[in-house]
Amino acid sequence: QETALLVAGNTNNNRREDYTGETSEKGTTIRENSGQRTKDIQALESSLLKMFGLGSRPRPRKKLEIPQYMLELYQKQMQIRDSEEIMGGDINVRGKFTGSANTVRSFHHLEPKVHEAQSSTDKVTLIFNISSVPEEEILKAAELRIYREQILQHLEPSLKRKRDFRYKLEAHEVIKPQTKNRDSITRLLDTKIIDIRNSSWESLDLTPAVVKWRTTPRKSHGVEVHFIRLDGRPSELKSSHVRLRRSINGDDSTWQAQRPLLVTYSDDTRSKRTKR
Amino acid sequence: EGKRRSRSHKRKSKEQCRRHALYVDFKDVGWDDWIVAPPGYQAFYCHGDCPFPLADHLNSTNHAIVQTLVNSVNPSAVPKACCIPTELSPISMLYLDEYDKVVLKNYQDMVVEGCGCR
Repeated sequence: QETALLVAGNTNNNRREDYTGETSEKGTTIRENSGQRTKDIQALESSLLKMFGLGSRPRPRKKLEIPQYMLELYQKQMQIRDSEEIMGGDINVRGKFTGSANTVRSFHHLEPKVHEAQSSTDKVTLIFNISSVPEEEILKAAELRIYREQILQHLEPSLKRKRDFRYKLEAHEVIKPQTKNRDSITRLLDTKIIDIRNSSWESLDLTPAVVKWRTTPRKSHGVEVHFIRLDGRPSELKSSHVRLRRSINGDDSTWQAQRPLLVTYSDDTRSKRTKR
Repeated sequence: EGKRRSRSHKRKSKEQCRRHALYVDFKDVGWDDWIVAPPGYQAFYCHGDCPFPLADHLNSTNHAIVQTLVNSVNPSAVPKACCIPTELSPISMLYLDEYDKVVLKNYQDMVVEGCGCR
């Protein structure tokens, strides 16, 4: 509407000049009003974005994949609200101590450059940049979600006994990264025992590490994921089971759907303070 | 009698305080590129008169009853009680933030569930 007014103002202005040779002040006034209105609209948008906890209007890249887990979480929230008429703003996830969390954020790991690519198949370091989490948010929980795809028994001749199917998935926080002379120093955060005959998403608790990364970002050296046999020996599998790195043959959309995902659950206290 | 009749006529012509439909469409404000879901939401708004005497369904407070009573005696002394949201609920929003990260957030007090005279 403002643009239309401005155009109309200009047109009137030109016409008057054409026929009378006089300059109208009307067009200028409309333009000034329009400028004021644009400012008002911008102020309104900025206050709304502030309400949403955003510094500026997001301009997302065109082809961004939304993680399936986030879509499912949203759907679950909607279902809970419809069925139980919950008035509270907490996001409750089964099996997670999310407490009063009202915000869920997802992060993909920073993919290493080609020359930095890790050769080991049973140990991968994932580094996440979580600097976008606002300081006002109190972290309640964090999990690393890893997808694993079933291994068909006939393709793996080494799988004979029942115990051969059982593996361990471990998440270690990197305290000191690996150097030329020394292996990395890590601490174990969480372990999951898995059966490689099934496909599923595994959740590993990273809460202590993520809390630390937020308070001291310089200590953020990532997380090491170990995929080992129950007896501690390295995996002998020929095919890849855990989706920790991009496959040479795999397409991008499959990788985007199956790549590891760090999910943080936090409590944005800003709105609560304002309410009080 | 005449005054009462005209008052009741006025009361009928003025709509009582209640919830009205208001759909906020994110596409209309050009925010559909960063808000993944929902496409919009039913926000509702409260509008209407708070007449004397206040009915039970108007969800009023003791103070609102007193204010309305004083207004009915001397309208110039005090205004009527206001028709405002008395019950609100949150909405969940799935969106992309400034850093292209996917965020799911519950925002408090976004939907009017009930209106009343306060």
